[in-house]
Amino acid sequence: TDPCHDEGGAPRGCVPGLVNAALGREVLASSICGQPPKQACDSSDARRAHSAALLTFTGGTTSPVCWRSDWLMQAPLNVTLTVSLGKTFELVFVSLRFCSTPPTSVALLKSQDHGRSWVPLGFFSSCCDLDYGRLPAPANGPAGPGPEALCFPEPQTQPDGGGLLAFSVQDSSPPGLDLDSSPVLQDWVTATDIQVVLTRPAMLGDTRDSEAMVPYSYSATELQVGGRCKCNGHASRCLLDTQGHLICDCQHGTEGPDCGRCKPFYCDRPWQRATAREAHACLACSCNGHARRCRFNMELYRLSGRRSGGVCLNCRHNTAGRHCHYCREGFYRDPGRAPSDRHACRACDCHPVGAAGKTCNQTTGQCPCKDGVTGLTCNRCAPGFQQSRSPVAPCVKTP
Amino acid sequence: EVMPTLDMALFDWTDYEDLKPEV
Repeated sequence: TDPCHDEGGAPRGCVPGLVNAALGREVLASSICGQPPKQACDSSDARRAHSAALLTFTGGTTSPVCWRSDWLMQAPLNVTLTVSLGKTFELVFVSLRFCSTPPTSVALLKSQDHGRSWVPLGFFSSCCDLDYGRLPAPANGPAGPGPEALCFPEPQTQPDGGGLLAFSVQDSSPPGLDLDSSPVLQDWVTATDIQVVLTRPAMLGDTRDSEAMVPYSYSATELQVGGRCKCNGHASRCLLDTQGHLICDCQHGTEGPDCGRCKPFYCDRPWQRATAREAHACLACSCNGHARRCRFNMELYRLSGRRSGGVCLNCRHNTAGRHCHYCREGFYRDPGRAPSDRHACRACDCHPVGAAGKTCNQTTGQCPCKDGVTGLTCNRCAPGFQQSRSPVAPCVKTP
Repeated sequence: EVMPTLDMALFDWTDYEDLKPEV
């Protein structure tokens, strides 16, 4: 039942479910009626307040149910609705329900950097050329190789007097483009904030709210941003952290708000986004349990045939090497212990007089002995030799 | 034949004081 691992525990690509990312999020409206209070609209009176919170209200029944802009008596007639999603999401659709005759010109924008910069996702207008300098969207999506902001027909007035703005990322992408294999499409659907710019109201009044008929006023409800919490294929859900920020519940050795990097010890190969076919999990470095840190080396990774590029750092327990797989100078491998054993490397313990050095054979533990000296640590005279009084030549031939 | 281990007490360090290991 773990979406990120198969029955055998092997990693597999996983994604959070489709949600309304705008639900319960604060909406900033550049215009709200009732500030200051007017005849039918008073932001200080709940019965006559048409706040922007009504656009993303989480539930229950309220009256009124619609946000309403202030009366717009003269140009500019732009009113902007901005919602921060609190985290990167991968968009699927955006919709906005109008409570009165829908505007005849709307621009939809997104930000990927929490509102610092904006790019258009699409336009909706009866005069694409005049309003946005664009041709109407082709019936079968953009002609180019990648997705682009197209100009769609303006929202149509429905029998109840309202209207629906509906944008689907699919409509602005060339057919056949696949999210797994297209970095361009991945970038296109990525957003942290959504902005709806209502640029030209219909010259008609409200037919759904109980308010008086007022020209030059926008009124809407149910701003929905359908999308998936962006976790790059390495999490099946997003959670609130201790500071109340939405973050991915990262798996596959990844970390970060979007699982966008490998965890510190998981750098045996470069980070990659998971796909439906390949998990591209970050792999832990192979350090035989003797190191807590490692670094990635691209040169070694290439030389290994793109299999392994991790280099262990600060090998402990007297081990050394890229994988802490051999003993450091002055130590040798104890054949009776596993390579991961804390005591896998034993001190050479070369005799201070009998040995010619302190470094022994790393496999056998044999110290380099002076002439006539024998033993693993060079601590005895060889047969036919006897101990002398000279520390330089500790064993001499027996007379 | 197992030879005895080197006896450190038998060595004369007079001319090799700088080589004498710390005990």
